[in-house]
Amino acid sequence: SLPAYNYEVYHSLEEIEEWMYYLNKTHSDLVHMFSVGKSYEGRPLYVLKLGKRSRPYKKAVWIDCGIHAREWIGPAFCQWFVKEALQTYQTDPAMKKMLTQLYFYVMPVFNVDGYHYSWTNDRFWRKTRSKNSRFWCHGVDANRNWKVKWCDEGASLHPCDDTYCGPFPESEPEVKAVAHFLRKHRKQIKAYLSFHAYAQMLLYPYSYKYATIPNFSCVESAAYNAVNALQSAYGVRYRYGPASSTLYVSSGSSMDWAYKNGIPYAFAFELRDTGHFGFLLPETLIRPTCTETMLAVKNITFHLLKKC
Amino acid sequence: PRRPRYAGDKVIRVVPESERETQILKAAFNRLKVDLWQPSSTFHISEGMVIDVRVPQNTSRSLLPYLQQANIHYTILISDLQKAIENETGQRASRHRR
Repeated sequence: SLPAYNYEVYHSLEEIEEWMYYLNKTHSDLVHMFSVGKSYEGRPLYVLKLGKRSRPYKKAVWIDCGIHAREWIGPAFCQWFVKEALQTYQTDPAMKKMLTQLYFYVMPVFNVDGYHYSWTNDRFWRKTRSKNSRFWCHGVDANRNWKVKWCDEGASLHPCDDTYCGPFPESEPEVKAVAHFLRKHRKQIKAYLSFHAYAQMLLYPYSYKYATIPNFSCVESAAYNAVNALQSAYGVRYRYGPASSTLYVSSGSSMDWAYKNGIPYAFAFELRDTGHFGFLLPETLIRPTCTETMLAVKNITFHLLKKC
Repeated sequence: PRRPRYAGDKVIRVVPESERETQILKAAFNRLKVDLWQPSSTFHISEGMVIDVRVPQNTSRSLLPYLQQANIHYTILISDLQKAIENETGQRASRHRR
């Protein structure tokens, strides 16, 4: 049952898939599970569509977690978000408004092959698991494989590097599948949120260059309010700003692609922490991390609902 | 029994304070093929940047003394990575999980 699933532990891919199947069956008024395609190793790429079927056309928000396999707090947050949506829909007017006026497409694990591999073989695996014909190294950085200034600064052409951009843009079936979906729904999707770890940052475009986006004032104010909301929970500070100057320059990222594809609010979260635990954020910190991040996501959603 | 995969591995933090230190670190990390936690690539390493790197046990035997000889200050974020992995999932025994 929904209360019985433990959202304060990290779950294997199989457990997450079973959980999605369960929600799809038991919450059909608010949840619809579907697949956007298959991974390199043939696994389905599941997405949960959350929201009340209140009107024929509704704007939507896309949320993905686990582009990088070792960043486990990402998928944990995606599951937490879904849990909060379903558990508070009736009791929280804000959540009710969100799910009535919008759809949320939530992809709890983007890089399913890599995530499974990080559970079974190498906890610190980052990339996908695609094979390279000329080198013995596996995988492509799924956040360098998008068709936006592909393989320019901050990405590598060497297959053994952790930031390998791939042989060509959208070479990874996971990236291609999600890109296809987002292109198809570009008029509907008004916000793109991608969850990574770790650095405690809220980033917006551009990653690939030092430049100001056209709708800077709207996006900047959304980010400012979101990090303040996040901080209100436990006092945790997040830095925010354009990814290129706040983090570093990188090309081929999903956030930049989403923005270029016409999604006006594109953000990448780098969740807790800042290095004390790094990728090994203890399960005891899942609750506070997800609780504060929910505030930021709700804040961005309401910013989106108001016309900026 | 088989040695746990990350036994003896460490995660260190280093912040280059000069161009000299930046170049030394880039060269060392490229040569030793360490696992960079942040930033994601040696390409991004620059003066003043926080660098977190996972250093396997056999590599740390040469890298850490090398940094000391080069007068590059580092701190150990995680001294026992295997233990940190086990502590990450406290609510279930990791042997059951895997």
